[in-house]
Amino acid sequence: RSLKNQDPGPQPLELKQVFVLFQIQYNRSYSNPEEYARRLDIFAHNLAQAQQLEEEDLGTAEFGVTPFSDLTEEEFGQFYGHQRMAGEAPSVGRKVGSEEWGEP
Amino acid sequence: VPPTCDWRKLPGIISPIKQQGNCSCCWAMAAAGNIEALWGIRYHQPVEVSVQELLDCGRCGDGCKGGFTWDAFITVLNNSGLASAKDYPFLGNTKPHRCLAKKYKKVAWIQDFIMLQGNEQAIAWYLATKGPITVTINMKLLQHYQRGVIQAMHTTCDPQRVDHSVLLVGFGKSKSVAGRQAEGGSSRPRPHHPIPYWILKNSWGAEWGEEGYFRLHRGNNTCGITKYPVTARVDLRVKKRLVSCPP
Repeated sequence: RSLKNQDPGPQPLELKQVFVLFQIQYNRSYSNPEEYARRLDIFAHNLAQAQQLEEEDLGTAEFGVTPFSDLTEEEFGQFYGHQRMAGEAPSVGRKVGSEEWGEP
Repeated sequence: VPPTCDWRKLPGIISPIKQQGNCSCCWAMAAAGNIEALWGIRYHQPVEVSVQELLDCGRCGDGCKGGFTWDAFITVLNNSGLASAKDYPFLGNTKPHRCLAKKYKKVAWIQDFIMLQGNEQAIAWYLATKGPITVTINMKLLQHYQRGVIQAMHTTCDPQRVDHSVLLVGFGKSKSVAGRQAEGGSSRPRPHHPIPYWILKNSWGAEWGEEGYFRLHRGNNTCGITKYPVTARVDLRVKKRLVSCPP
């Protein structure tokens, strides 16, 4: 058979198609076209980020589309992290009169 | 320390994967999972405790706005136990609710809680001989995680900036590269040596990650796993009681 007649196999999906699949899988809808466009931008950024993480990872982890792919890193941290004192060690009070007072 | 350990293999110890939804209550869900597992190991009875009680009855009363696992354990001690998840179900919204601790029968309680030494060998020993523990990690990489063992450098996942609490349920070593290729993973180059890993239970539903779980590299404090290893203790009567984690 000539090359022309061969099945080219599965083709990569366009970004918008991937986003549609994401919306269906995770039941997402957006209130207006501006919000849709913003979320599509974030989604594209996150896919690139996931690809970079996979390249940098030293283990066997795979990164890609997840339920959080339409959130910015800040939104993700805000919704799913600790929020209170995020990233900070809790303050530990010293006993009054402790020998540690005055030491570096 | 045994070479592998997985508390999921023992029935009635690890409760189903929880879903925190729009509520920042990972700390309460991790603590609840810790109490459930230790209760199952000690009393051979599966139990699911009320996360909502931890949120409603904490000192601040606004549990959906974040917290740490020790906040949950203090609440359990102050209330002399926890109601069942069935009686006092999880609502998953950010609105604060009145504490209903006195309304329901307690189904599990703790004697105290402790912070373990921050080294991975000590954590593995405690996990294998006593039961699952809570840890707090940097969750940055989990936003895009699908499956496999995360092995990140400290520049990619800062171990000092921990912001998400989960339940540590086991550890093991990944198969050699030939084994992984046979599993049909992605086509990118893989490490040739087996990778030691931790198995962690998340609270983002069973659709996320590896059926709600994820794996982190074990041995170099990946994403700050050693920063806050905290666990409840459900029984002090027999101080040297050791149990065996299924390999």
